[in-house]
Amino acid sequence: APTWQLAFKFTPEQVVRYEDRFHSTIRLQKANKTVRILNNRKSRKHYRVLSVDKKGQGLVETVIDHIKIRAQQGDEPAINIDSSNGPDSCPVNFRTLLATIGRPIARSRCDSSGKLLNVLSISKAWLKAHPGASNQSLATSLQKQGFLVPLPEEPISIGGTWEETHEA
Amino acid sequence: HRITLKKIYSLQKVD
Repeated sequence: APTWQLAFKFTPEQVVRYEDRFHSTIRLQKANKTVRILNNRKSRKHYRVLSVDKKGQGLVETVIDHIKIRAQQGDEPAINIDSSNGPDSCPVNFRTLLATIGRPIARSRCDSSGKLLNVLSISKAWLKAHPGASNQSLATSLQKQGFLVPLPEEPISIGGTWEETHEA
Repeated sequence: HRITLKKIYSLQKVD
């Protein structure tokens, strides 16, 4: 089967828009007690390429344009958030996070495999939503945001798979 | 508690 080397081909002023869906249900059990933790999230994002260097690495500015969250732990009331409704409609502890929607989060350098190499600047709104976080932990959380799908190093055929580990 | 999840990506052909 033919294989393909996947790579991001960054070009200056390029804007890439996409949608990301995350669905998770975790059942925790100890003895006869079970708790279900539900986490569903749908987001629309884009990144803009500010510049590209000789190695093909791109300086990208990342934005979350819209987010919808449904989360529930056990019998606790479900949390429903839709960023179209504005920050006032969501629980207080999510408001600073919602204030980052539609605004640039950070400028980061990424290589052609989608790996985040370093974070050059982080927006004030994002810093406010993550108080006490170090630059390192912010870089980690930006990587976890999954702005760029990490592409495999080796060429891959249609139907082939690759993995990324994800701490939760 | 922390758990390690694996995100699995797959290459699909789109017409």
